[in-house]
Amino acid sequence: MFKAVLSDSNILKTSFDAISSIVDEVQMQADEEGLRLDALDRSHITFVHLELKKGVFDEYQCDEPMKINVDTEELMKVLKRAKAEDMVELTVDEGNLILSFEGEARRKFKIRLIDIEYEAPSPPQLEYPTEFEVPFSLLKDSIQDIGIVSDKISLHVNEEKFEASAEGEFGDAKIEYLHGEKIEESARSIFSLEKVKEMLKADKFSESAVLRLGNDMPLNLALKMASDEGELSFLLAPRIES
Amino acid sequence: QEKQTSLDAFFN
Repeated sequence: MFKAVLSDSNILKTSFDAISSIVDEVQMQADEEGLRLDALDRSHITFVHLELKKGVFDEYQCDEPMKINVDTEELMKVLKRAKAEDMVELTVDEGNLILSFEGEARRKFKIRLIDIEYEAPSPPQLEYPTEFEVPFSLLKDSIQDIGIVSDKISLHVNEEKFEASAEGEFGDAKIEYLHGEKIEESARSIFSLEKVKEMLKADKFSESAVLRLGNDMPLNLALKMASDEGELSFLLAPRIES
Repeated sequence: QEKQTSLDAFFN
């Protein structure tokens, strides 16, 4: 028996907006602790991790661990139909994930479960020299700014500032932000702007983002719900000078 | 000129 009820439909909507742009299919794992998902895109450039603990839900019941494999595009199409004020209920039957949106009316969708042969990948454990928090909106603005001049983004942090910058053929752009955190080293890596943009589609998950940066290391970006019960995080492989 | 790396190099 699996049943999860959520009053904030935006959590799923915003998470899967990002997830569905990164991976075509996912294996969600449900157990008594909550729901989680680990997925790696086809070209192994982006890793995504979603964790929604029991406490995120208004009601949560899962008697035995189960795997819920779905096509992310199909799921996203359905989630887009949820209204902000709808209660979302997730259940599963023999071959479907069932989503019910309860508002003015009760609207029910079934999404066919798919076969996924492989095991969900586990995230690599990396040691980072820096960790700092920035407002999510600043990241969102930065990618718009950088997009004017380039399709790559250089992220740099030092004791004082976090900088997003790019040098393009026709011009340059730089965004500086005083992070106000204790950082003792500086770090810089370059990323594909398109890939960063995919992760930042999850713009309603959290107001701030925790970034971990190293030199020519993957970007670790974590969005945490205020209650600490939910997390959406990403790892993005850098572009490295050849 | 940089090139896109994959996470595989960092997975181990």
